[in-house]
Amino acid sequence: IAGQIPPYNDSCVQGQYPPPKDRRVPNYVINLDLPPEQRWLQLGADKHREIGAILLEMKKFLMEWGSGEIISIVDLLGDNLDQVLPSPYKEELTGMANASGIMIGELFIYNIFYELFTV
Amino acid sequence: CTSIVSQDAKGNMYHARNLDFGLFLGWDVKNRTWQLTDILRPAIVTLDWQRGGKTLFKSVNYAGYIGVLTAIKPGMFTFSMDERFNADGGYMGILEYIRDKKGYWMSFLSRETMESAGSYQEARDKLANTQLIAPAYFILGGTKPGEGCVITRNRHVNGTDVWPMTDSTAGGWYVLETNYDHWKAPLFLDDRRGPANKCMKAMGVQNTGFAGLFNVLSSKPVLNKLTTYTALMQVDSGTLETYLQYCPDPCEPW
Repeated sequence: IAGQIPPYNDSCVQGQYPPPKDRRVPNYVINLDLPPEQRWLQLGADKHREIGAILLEMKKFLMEWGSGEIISIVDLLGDNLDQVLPSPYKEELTGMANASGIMIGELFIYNIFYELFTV
Repeated sequence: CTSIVSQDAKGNMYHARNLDFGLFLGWDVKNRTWQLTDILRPAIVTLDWQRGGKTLFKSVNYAGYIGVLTAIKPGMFTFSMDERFNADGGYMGILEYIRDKKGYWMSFLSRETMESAGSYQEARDKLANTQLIAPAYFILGGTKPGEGCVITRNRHVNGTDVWPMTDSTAGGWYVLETNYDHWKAPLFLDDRRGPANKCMKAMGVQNTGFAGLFNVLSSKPVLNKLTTYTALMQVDSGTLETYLQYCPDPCEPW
């Protein structure tokens, strides 16, 4: 995975904008007037495969790199999910879990992966 | 990650960012890519958060992620966050949180800020003065010339540094953050700051806009094999454009 060795030799590119249309991303509306459980139903159903793939890769990371500390943190959090996941996020993840078929505990770990990663 | 808040010659405010993620999370030897980075790209979506049938704010998310990493509140402010590695990181923060229930998960604080803050100043104060579980860099842009800053956050609010774009050590007409404290040199193996500043100066204030900023963020190693997307935001128009990014060889792995 050796990269280019400093000092920096690349140049500032021109003419990259606009990129091809196939690099645009889809858009979804999140209606905050809906009950939290219903806000993510469409996205959860449409993207359940992608979410599952991300979670699988993150779990591999936790198993391979997590050693003692992260695994014990995840266990602690899982036991205290009701207390560490404030409203409306808990209800939203519940809705997402129902729509995607993914367990809420796994979705929660995904959503706090930034904090886990900084460990 | 690389985040930039910049103004053009007329004082219009722009905010652009690369989101890089997946370091050390599996290297695909055959394709020379990071496995998680590849998996994240198909999950990228833009979200239009609405209340009362009207847009409250827009964000770029990975599907399944309900917090906010990149967002625009039209006519008010723009936001992005970059990861900050710090010895006093998430481990202690999570343990403290389990014990005391004090502090915010980063992405929930940013989402709450997008939902509730009514101005650049209000967002800046909330992001600078709320206890967090893990350190982070918050990059914030406003609507007026000079309204742009990098908020370097510890878990606790003591030690918070707010670096405005008007500071002589910033660009003057822009401010740029990667993943290192602005008062320190970046890791020599991961210097995206220098190349990004070089490209910003080459672009100049007169060429600031979506095209110019996209070129800067498409220049290697600012663009690298961890880059999943580039987002471009203009606060007055409320425009958010998001593009998947790929970095074909030769390309730096981070």
